[in-house]
Amino acid sequence: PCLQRRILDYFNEN
Amino acid sequence: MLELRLVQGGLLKKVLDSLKDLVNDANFDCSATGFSLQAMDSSHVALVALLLRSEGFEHYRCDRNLSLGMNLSNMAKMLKCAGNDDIVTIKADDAADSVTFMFESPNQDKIADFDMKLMDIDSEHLGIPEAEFQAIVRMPSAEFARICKDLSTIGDTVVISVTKEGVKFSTRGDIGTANIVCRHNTSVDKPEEATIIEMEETVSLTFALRYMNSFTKATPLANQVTISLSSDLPVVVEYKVAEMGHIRFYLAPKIEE
Repeated sequence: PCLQRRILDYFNEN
Repeated sequence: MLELRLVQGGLLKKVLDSLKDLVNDANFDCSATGFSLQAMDSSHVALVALLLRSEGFEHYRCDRNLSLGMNLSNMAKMLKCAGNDDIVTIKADDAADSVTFMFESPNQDKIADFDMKLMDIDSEHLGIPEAEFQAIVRMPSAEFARICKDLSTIGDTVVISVTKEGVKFSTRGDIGTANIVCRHNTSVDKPEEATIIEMEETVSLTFALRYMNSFTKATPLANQVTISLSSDLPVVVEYKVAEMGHIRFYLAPKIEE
């Protein structure tokens, strides 16, 4: 079982 | 006032074809630097960043920074009406609620204009830090597309591993497993057929093939694709847009729970 990470876990909102 | 004239109008058609399945609505940002877009897919798993530098346009007038909210599938429909060799001009007034696409045939015997309604889009703009990658793979874009398509008939995810041996694409599904290894290879007739692997450290990451397949819609834009990997970052899949810019897809990995 794999968990799909989200882009928001890596990049912050400007 | 915004007026952007692109002699290679076919490029814009290809750009839209590579975006429209991933993103529904997006803001195109126009500034002195160029025509750009940043948008996430609806699940916030993937992000696309497009840049078409102003120098790449035959004529580039952008009096002040402007954000044009567009439905990408509608924009693609309009651009489909342009010939592949047409010159495309994008025009908008500062406070406009619509954008005009003008298509001119190469010998100027046919001129068409299409007006598309703009929309207000509340989008998040993310800061993407400059990163050092553990491995960078450059390979023929058609080969990468073929691999993603083939593997998605067997499994839902791809493990991309870069070692001294080369880059390995692996999947597993109900019917079995598959592994495809591409080795560093620069002894080719044409530079676009080369596979170049730069590795600082071995790296292995798992991604959803559905997104990878969506990114390969950009294959007609460039002969080569660049895949940049680091164990603690989203993968970056980059296609150059002629000499004028790039389209970069970022995809968050899947991790063991």
